[in-house]
Amino acid sequence: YMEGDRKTLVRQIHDAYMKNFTMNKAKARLILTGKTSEPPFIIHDMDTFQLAERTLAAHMVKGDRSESESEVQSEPETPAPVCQELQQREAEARLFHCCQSTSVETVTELTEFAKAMPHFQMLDLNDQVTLLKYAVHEALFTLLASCMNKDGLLVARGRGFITREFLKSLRRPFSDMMEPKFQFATRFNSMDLDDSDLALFVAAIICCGDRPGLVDVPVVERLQESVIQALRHHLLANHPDDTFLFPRLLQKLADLRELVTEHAQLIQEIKTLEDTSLHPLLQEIYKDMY
Amino acid sequence: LQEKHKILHKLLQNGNTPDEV
Repeated sequence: YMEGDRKTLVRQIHDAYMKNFTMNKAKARLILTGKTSEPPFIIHDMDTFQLAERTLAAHMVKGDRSESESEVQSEPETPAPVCQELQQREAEARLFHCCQSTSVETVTELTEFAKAMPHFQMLDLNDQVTLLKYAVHEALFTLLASCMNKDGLLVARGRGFITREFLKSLRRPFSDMMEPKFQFATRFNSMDLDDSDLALFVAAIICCGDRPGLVDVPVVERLQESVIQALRHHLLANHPDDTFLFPRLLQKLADLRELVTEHAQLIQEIKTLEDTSLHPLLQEIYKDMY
Repeated sequence: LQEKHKILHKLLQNGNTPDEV
């Protein structure tokens, strides 16, 4: 790759990222730092969660801000004490389904992003499937970090903010789901990457030559090498004062694999312990993963 | 592999949303 080609690759990957992901770090940071006109609705307990379910979901379906805002003013129904525990269990299960819906939406965006990456669609179709199968959760947790701060996580396309304490207060195994992601996000966000860096990092996660079962490893490795070199040069240009950023970022790839392995085990545990279903797309991805 | 990952395969082929598959 010559310098001109490399710059074209960086631009194409950044464009693909900005076009295909509805939320990005720049947007998320504006919301998280209170620089938008409308602050997100804060979900900090079961009542505010149930209120958000009605208002934010209604907003997404109707696309009518004024109508959903008027619903925010309404009082939540008070559950009878005898039903409270059952209602809480149901709410936790619904929260798990909300997480699944967001994951499925992001997997769809990631697939479109991969397809828009130069040379990806020229790969063997089986290899495209393999690369996405193993990459989507690593990429998902990377993108999730952009929506997190130490206190919580943006949800519903930035219209809601769910607190870390509330997620920790859920019963096991749901309470164990997000805390490791917050811990990862704190370390990851300290590197101060912007969307152009993240676009290349997500591309590097996807184009990985050591995923199990790849048919044509050398072709994937060549693509990986071009993305990794583009990432290295871009980081040096974009963060001239941080010369160790590239090796630190590569280290995060190992951290992400560990995070995904733990997450897959937890999903397995939830499937075993709880009477809950898993979206067919996520079932495909988890099946025979590690 | 494509047989075991029908939805992922379909998303790669034509970009249908998972609910449409």
